[in-house]
Amino acid sequence: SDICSLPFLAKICQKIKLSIQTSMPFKDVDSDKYSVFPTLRGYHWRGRDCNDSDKTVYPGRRPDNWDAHRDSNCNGIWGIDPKDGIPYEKKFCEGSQPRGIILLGDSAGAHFHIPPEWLIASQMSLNSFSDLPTALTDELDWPQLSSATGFLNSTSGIEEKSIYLRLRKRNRCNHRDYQNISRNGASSRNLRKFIESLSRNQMLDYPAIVIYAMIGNDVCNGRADPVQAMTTPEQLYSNIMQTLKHLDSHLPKGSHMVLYGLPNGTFLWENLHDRYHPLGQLNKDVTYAQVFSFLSCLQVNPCHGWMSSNKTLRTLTSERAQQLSNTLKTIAAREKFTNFDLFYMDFAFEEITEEWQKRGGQPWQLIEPVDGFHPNEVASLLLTDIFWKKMQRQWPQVLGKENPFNSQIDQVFGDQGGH
Amino acid sequence: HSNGHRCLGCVLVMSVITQLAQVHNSTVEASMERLCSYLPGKLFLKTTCYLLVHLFGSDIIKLLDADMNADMVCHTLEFCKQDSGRPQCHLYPLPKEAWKLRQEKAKHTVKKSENMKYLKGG
Repeated sequence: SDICSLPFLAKICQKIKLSIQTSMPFKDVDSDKYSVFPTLRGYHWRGRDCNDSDKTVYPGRRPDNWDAHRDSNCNGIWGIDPKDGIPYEKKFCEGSQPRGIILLGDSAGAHFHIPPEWLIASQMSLNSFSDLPTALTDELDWPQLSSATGFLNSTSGIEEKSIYLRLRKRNRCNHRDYQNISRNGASSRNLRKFIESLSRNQMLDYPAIVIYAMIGNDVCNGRADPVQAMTTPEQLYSNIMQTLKHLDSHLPKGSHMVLYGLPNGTFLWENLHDRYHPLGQLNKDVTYAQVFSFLSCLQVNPCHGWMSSNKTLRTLTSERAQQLSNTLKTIAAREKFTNFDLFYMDFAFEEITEEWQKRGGQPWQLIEPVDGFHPNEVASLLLTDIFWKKMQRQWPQVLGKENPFNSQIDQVFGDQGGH
Repeated sequence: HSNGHRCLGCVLVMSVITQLAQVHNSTVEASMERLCSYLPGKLFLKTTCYLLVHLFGSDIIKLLDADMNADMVCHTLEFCKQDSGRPQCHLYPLPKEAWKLRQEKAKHTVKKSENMKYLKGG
């Protein structure tokens, strides 16, 4: 019953389990937390290592001797310009204020996604499950397509890009400087279990924009009485302060931190309950209301509070989410830290819905069809657009300057070695 | 929650098998074969699928051919269990016939199954 009990698989199973438990890369020869392997917390989750046998070489570090002889920060810019003898990194990146993007998030941040074609018999074909091994070894998350650190083009046809790709477009020196420190089921309570997987050296690395986006699990759980298990505002305050103090001792000076509020998840029930779930589309026999009730009965509902027919419970969940968002807002307004400044941003699902409707879409199209819970790729990228525009408008210093050498970097280094 | 996840997984897979048979107007056996053939070879996915068909296939065929739905199959194969004091969990609307009566029929269908004896033996 347990494939890992086979002697020849025991060792590799142990390594895989450790990688999943610690959120550290499975394959990381030099133990610098960056990998040349895509899944199992590899470069789908943080910038690809360009030398996995040297722990002083990894994305996001300040260049060693202006990368005259090697690409110490893996941004694809290195060597000396033969015309004038100046290292390219110095020429193109000095003073450009490079920075990385780090997401501390949950399943939404890691982009949890189960493709509907895995469940819809009429759409199933030989190609349907081609991504299943990748998805399983990425914990059913698709960080390579996520709104914060995604580096692949959207599969949904939407033009909006991830924050990482926007930062990279703004300054090509930021190439590969992304970390998705997210986990399914993550909340303010359990972040301490995997925050150590974050890699940033205060002395050696560039500053970073850190986004804290635990958008649901402090109010979401599958208990029969979910309210009892929700994080209280006092608990949240304490948890967040611990996280922020930890970050203050690890982030390079000049970093920025954005705290995301929690959404009002009542839209889940309102927009889905009478629609057919992918499993019910063939015979018109399974609605989302039935799926939510089945999950609650099995006590595996990811959010009994919002994915419930009980209106009072949905309202209570929203009230607690609002209280938690207010706590985050207060922390952002009052607390000061040495190495980063702090901002708060609402999780503006209403704004996204409005924008999507303007484009001719329907609100239910913004929710993951299989789980009926997570924001899908379109919703996440629309949210990124709101994030970016608000940053440009209110706090442009967070995004840094536009690098005037971008086109020259492109000319000399092409795709900079890929992500 | 592992019991819940096991039950959920079983109901999803049984639903897909049933619907594949319906879409392709094929037998349950062909539908299971089809599902396994769609899976990639990596991570032993195809092998595991064929192994599961080898283990449970004959019972699944008997139950689905006897017009049992995914909920009933998973309860009968004991992937879903009703804990004492907890309600009977089901994804599909309950059949007109009483659940208990139907479950008795389903159990009778796989009474002599070697796999059921194996499962019950833990």
